[in-house]
Amino acid sequence: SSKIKAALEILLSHRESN
Amino acid sequence: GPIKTIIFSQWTRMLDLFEYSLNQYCIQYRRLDGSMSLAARDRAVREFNTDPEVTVMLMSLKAGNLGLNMVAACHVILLDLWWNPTTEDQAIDRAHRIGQTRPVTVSRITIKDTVEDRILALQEEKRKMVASAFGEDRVGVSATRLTADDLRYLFLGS
Repeated sequence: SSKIKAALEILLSHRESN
Repeated sequence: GPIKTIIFSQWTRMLDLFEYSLNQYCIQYRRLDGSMSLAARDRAVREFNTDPEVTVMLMSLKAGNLGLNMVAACHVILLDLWWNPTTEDQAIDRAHRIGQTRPVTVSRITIKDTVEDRILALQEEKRKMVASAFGEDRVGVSATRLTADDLRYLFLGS
């Protein structure tokens, strides 16, 4: 679903900056 | 500590779907919903707060909206909207409360041109109403109850 994709993008972008 | 995230949905099936994606990306998570025993909930919260490898908490809006201290998280993602904004605020306050030392970011994920646009507008109305007459009982009641007019607006538009 588009919501899960969007949430994962947020999550993964924070993970990278971490 | 590591950047941690709480993800809220009001549907446990949505949390199930999210679990599938987290497993695919090998992201460690814990889950908290109303079907779990008190002991299991305690354990999930404790492990999320203390284990640096566990970076995501999946929570149902109803089970996780009050009392819990989860300041280990500084990021909150809401997968769906609740018509009463105070319910969402209480959920966000799990991370944004005394003891939090980092800025807290909140992301609401909505789908354009769906009923969610109208839920956002309804939330705005409720916020205005509470702000304009804070402390008055009648307004307090109408802000926490979904009226027939609200329902008409949600499903039929203005």
